[in-house]
Amino acid sequence: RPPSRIRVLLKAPTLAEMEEMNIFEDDESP
Amino acid sequence: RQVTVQRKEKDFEGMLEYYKEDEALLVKNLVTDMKPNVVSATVPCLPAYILFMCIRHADYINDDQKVHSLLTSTINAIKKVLKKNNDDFEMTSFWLANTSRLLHCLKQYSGDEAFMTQNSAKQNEHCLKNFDLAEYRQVLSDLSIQIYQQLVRVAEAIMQPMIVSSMLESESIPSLAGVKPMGYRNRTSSFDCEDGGPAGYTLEALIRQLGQFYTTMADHGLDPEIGEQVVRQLFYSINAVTLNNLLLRKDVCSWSTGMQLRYNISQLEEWLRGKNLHQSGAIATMEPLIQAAQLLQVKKKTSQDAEAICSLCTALSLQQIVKILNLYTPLNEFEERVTVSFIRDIQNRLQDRIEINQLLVDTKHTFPVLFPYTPSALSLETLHIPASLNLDFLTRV
Repeated sequence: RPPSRIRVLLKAPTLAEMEEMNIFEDDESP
Repeated sequence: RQVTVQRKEKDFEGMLEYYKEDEALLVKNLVTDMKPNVVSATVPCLPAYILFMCIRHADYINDDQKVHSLLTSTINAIKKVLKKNNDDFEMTSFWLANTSRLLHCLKQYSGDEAFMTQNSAKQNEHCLKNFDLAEYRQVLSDLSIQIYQQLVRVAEAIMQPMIVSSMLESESIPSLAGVKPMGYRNRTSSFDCEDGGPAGYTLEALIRQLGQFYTTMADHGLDPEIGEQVVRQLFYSINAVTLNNLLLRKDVCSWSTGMQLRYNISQLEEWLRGKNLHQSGAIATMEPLIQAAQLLQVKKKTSQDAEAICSLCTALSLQQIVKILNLYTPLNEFEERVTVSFIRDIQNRLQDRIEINQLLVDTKHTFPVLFPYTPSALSLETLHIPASLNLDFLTRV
């Protein structure tokens, strides 16, 4: 069987960090 | 002589390609503006599969920015939909099903052998080639927990006004209708009238509501194990709210309420069995209420009665037992008030029992949720995207 591929770990902020970055704030306001 | 060259269409490999400029439209149509009924006649969790097939293509072309961007926008959009629909059971259930399915897909197609044991050969071919999305799996797992908590909160809020009325006040056993004294019955009905509200909820209405929750979750393709945990949490809530009410109201601490409660609990148990949910642990959460109902019905006179009560009421605290005995109110000449010496006997017998000495049950207690890994047998290349989703800018690859 073929050797398993090496995949690159994609870094992601945690959900809490995403929340701190305010990316979930409503962006519909003008 | 004319030669016709027939071009064979390349096989669909279960990937979906889009231009980066179309990402916002993709997320808008698939998440922000999605209504559960639009995909109700298709494969359950279709939005999750479509999103995953888009991620697969971004992985295939080795575009980490595209993967980052799509996952962040998707998580962002799901959070906003949940915030906007924070009292909508259907929407919350739909996004719990889809978020956990997307999480399962990231595991199933991760290339990690631990997640591949049930994969078909074709599914193994569809594994991600370039990226390890373990950190995004963690984000989706945390998001799923948040959505689960919202789902329980929404369901509890819908059930809250029904519990006391259906469990303690409505008369689901027809033969018991005449047992209650006139004063009690009149008070109940005049209360309803003064309030201008609807007549009290029946047990049937409560069970119908549970059935609606269950059907909605099943229709959305939510993992049965998660649905079971929602139901167990709701049964806990029925137990806590009913027991607390019983502990604070003299007018319901009677033999006939005990009978009513036992009947109601057996009906709830029957419902669990009918839905194949009897292994969910839901009925175990009602043990304190079951014992309280029995306590209302057993004899409370002799030393043997006291001993029997002590071995029966293991899920009730001493404080709760004493309170129920004190509140116990005879409704006819065959029943008697519990004597002070009998209650003292119980107290003496149970004084060494180690327990948290509190009267009321914590109605806000939540069991920790577990999301077991549930791979799907579905093969990505067989998925059909209905035109009604307005995703014709996606190219099948």
